[in-house]
Formats: sequence, C-alpha cells, structure tokens
Amino acid sequence: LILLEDIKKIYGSGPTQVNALSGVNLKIREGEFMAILGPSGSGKSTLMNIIGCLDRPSEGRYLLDNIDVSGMKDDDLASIRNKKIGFVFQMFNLLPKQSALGNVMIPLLYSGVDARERKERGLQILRKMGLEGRWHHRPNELSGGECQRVAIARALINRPSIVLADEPTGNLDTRTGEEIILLFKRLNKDEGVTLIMVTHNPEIANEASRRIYVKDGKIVEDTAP
Amino acid sequence: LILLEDIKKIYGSGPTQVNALSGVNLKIREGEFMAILGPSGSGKSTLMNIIGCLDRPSEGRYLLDNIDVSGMKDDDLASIRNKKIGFVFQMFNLLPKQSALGNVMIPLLYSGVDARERKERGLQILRKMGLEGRWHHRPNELSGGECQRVAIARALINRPSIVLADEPTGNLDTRTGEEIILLFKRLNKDEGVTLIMVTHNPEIANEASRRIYVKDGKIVEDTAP
Ligand SMILES: Nc1ncnc2c1ncn2[C@@H]1O[C@H](COP(=O)(O)OP(=O)(O)OP(=O)(O)O)[C@@H](O)[C@H]1O
Ligand SMILES: Nc1ncnc2c1ncn2[C@@H]1O[C@H](COP(=O)(O)OP(=O)(O)OP(=O)(O)O)[C@@H](O)[C@H]1O
Ligand SMILES: [Mg+2]
Ligand SMILES: [Mg+2]
Repeated sequence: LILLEDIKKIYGSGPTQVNALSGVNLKIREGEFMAILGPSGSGKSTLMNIIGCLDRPSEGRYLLDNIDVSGMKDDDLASIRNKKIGFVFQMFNLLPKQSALGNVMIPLLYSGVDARERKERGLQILRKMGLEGRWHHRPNELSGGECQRVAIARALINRPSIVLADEPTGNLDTRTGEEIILLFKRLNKDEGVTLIMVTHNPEIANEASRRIYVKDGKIVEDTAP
Repeated sequence: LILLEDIKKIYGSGPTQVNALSGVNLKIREGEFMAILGPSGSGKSTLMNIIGCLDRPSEGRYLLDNIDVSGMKDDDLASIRNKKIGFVFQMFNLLPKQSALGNVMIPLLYSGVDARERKERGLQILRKMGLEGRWHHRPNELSGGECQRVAIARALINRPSIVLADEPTGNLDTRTGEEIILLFKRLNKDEGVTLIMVTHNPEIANEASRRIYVKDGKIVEDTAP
C-alpha cells in the first residue's frame, strides 16, 4: 500500500542545514496498525507529513497504492489525499474562525456532500467524541483536549482508508485517551483502516501490531517480521 | 501564598452558558509542588489562567501574597505576573515571527535586562533544554516537543518564585519528558520554587507533594493533609 524508498527531507542549506530525514525505507501493508516512536525532534512529524502527502520529500521515491506521488503536482496530491487519507495534526491545525462543527465538516466540502448531510454527519461524529455540547464553540473557546478531539473527528468524518495520527492523545486525560484509542483500534480491526500513529504513550504503542523507532531522521528499529 | 475563595468563571449567558469553574476554594503554600488532574474540559486550564493572573474570575476572591488581585487593573496584574510567575502554556503561545531565542528573551525585556545579557541568558537556557542547535528557528521550523521546550525555557528564564505549567510534557518523548520533570523537581526542591502543574501523566503526578482533582469546574479531591 505504502512504499518509501530512500526518502530524504532537507531544510535549508550550508551551516544551518537540517537533515530531518536522511534515507528512510519503509513498506506498510493495508490494514496494519503501526506506531512511530522516537525522541523529540527526530523526524516523526516530517515522516508523517510525507506519508500523508502534505509535504514532498527532497529526495527518494514514494509509491502510494502503486502510484508514484513523489513528484506530483499540488492539486493531484490534494485530491489523492482527500479521498484516501485522514490526518490528525500534532498541533490540531483547526481554523480559528470556524466552530467545531465548521471545522469537522471541511473534508465533506471537498467530497461534494450536500449541506444538510454535512451538518448531520458533523454533529454525529462530534457526539461520538463527547463534544455535542460544544459544536458551536470556536477553537479559542475550547479546551486543549476538546480541540484535539475536533481534529480527530475531522480526520475520520470522510471514512478514509488510511488514518495518520500525530500524537492524538497528548492533551487528553487517561480515560478520554483510552476511549479514543479504543475507537482507533475498532476502525483498524473492524473496518480494516490502515492506522499510522506517532505516539509517546507506551500504552498506545503496545496496542499497535508494529512499532518503528525513528532517531536522527532514520528508522533505527522495526518490529515487523 | 495563594488563596482562592469561591472562585467562579462563567462564559457566555443563557442557554449556551458554560460554568468553567463553579466555586473553587484552594490554598497553596510557598514551596509546594501541586499536580492538577482531571478530565478534558473540566476547567484545569481556566483555573491555571486565574492563578497565573492571566484571566480574571467572574466571581470570588483571589489573594496572591496577601494582595487582592481579583479586581486589579490589567497593568498592575501584568507587573505582578512578570515579577513572580513563570507560565508554561498548554498550546505554547510562542510568537510565530520570533526565533526560539527571541521568544525565550521576552520576559527579560519586561524586567529591564540589557541586550547582551538577554542574549547570553537566552542561549544558556536553550542549551539547558537541549535546543542550542535550534536557537535561530522560528516556531514553524521546530518540532512540537521543541516548541514545548522553548515555552518552558521562556517561563523559567526570569527565575520566577512560582511556576505554573499546563501539561508541559504532552508533546515530549518519555526520556525528554523525564529530563524536564527532573528539572522542575530540582527547581522545587533546591530553589524552593512553588510548582503548580496540570498533567495527564501519572508519573508526574506521583512526583508531586500534593494532588488535586478537578471535575466539572470543582475540586473533587485534594490530597493535602
Ligand atoms: N472562551 C470560552 N468560551 C466558552 N467556553 C469556553 C471558553 N474557554 C473554555 N471554555 C470551556 O470551558 C471548559 C473548561 O475549559 P478548560 O480549558 O479549562 O479545560 P481543561 O480542563 O484545561 O481541559 P483539557 O484537559 O482538555 O485541556 C471547556 O469545556 C471549554 O469548552
Ligand atoms: N521548516 C523547518 N526548517 C528547519 N528545520 C525544521 C523545519 N521543520 C522541522 N525542522 C527540524 O526538523 C527536525 C524534525 O522535526 P519533526 O517535527 O519531524 O520532529 P518530531 O520527531 O515530530 O518531534 P516531536 O516529537 O518534538 O514532535 C527538528 O529538529 C526540527 O527542528
Ligand atoms: Mg512531531
Ligand atoms: Mg487545558
């Protein structure tokens, strides 16, 4: 499903150059639940953004469903991404002027769903996240963990076949975090959604069927057989 | 040191009113290390913002060092805050157009330190956080955990006597997180800094000398004798 060959990501040049990724080779099969661990600054989010077609590698090849997306144009990249991938950002990336409902409905705008159904599905998924009483709040009127749950709802609303979650429970208390992990596990087990999750939480990492460790822009360990 | 009497915080009115805090009574002594736990949306950050003089209560009294700050004017509140309190925000609140060093030096601007010493102390505390190689990066050129460490450095640079940290390790891997907790513990044990920390991390909560649990805007449990 996902094939990365010798992927590099370089920021800047000269003395301030940062090799955020320096040669990553990775194969991910459909339906896997893979956890990504590693120290702060090691390149996990950079790797996630490339897998999620939100950023292009500086070098290397990326095949998604056998399509070479490495050098694709922005529009083509965006349409592949919107159809197949749900992305939960580490910093949420919510639109500040939209309500929780407005934010959650955005992926449905791209897939041509009509206004009535957008609102219905938006409220439904917010209810699933325990946020029905907050649907009208803007991000600055929500707690950190509530923002995180809006970001998760937005990623799942379009029923993507691949979900990329960058530390989805960092701002959640243990119980809310466990509910979210249960939800992700069910998506993976029952609906076959491929799940790729950056986490610092050992409990989440233990739930995954595969773990990779990133350090200094390289994969240093991989529990795949 | 800190005395909260029947503190309330109300957002909005009518059917959409949110009672973020509904009657909080709390006494904190100098030199305590108190952890604040509770579900997402329960009012922890709202409580922290009031203790940190960043927000005013809707009702109730707040005495800081025997000074009634409940109804103080913005300027007086800001000068008390800058002198006594270091605040680590849950969402970091870094200035996007400033480098890591620029962000860390800001509290020193308010306390009249000259440019050369500001830069020296800024680089020193960034080095302590393991960020010397990133001092010139802006927030959008830093990882999530690197941003979090810049926010911690900014809170500590002015050697405040009270440090309020709202989930300071949510974006850090286990090892970096443990180093930060060790740093906070040393500040509390060796320098007598009063430490008030919101956390979802049981390891941090265990290190604290006192734990309070917030639920639906009230303190439901307090381990203080
Ligand atoms: N400006 C606002 N207007 C309306 N409601 C608000 C506003 N700010 C916060 N709230 C609500 O007040 C409640 C408490 O928010 P707070 O940020 O204190 O929670 P928290 O305990 O810090 O949660 P978390 O652990 O998720 O960070 C939340 O339910 C939130 O939706
Ligand atoms: N735009 C940029 N310009 C320069 N350097 C960057 C840029 N974006 C990220 N970096 C650097 O690349 C490295 C990898 O960043 P990345 O966000 O992938 O780390 P991470 O593993 O997700 O860390 P964390 O666990 O703290 O979120 C970091 O050291 C960061 O400073
Ligand atoms: Mg990251
Ligand atoms: Mg909070």
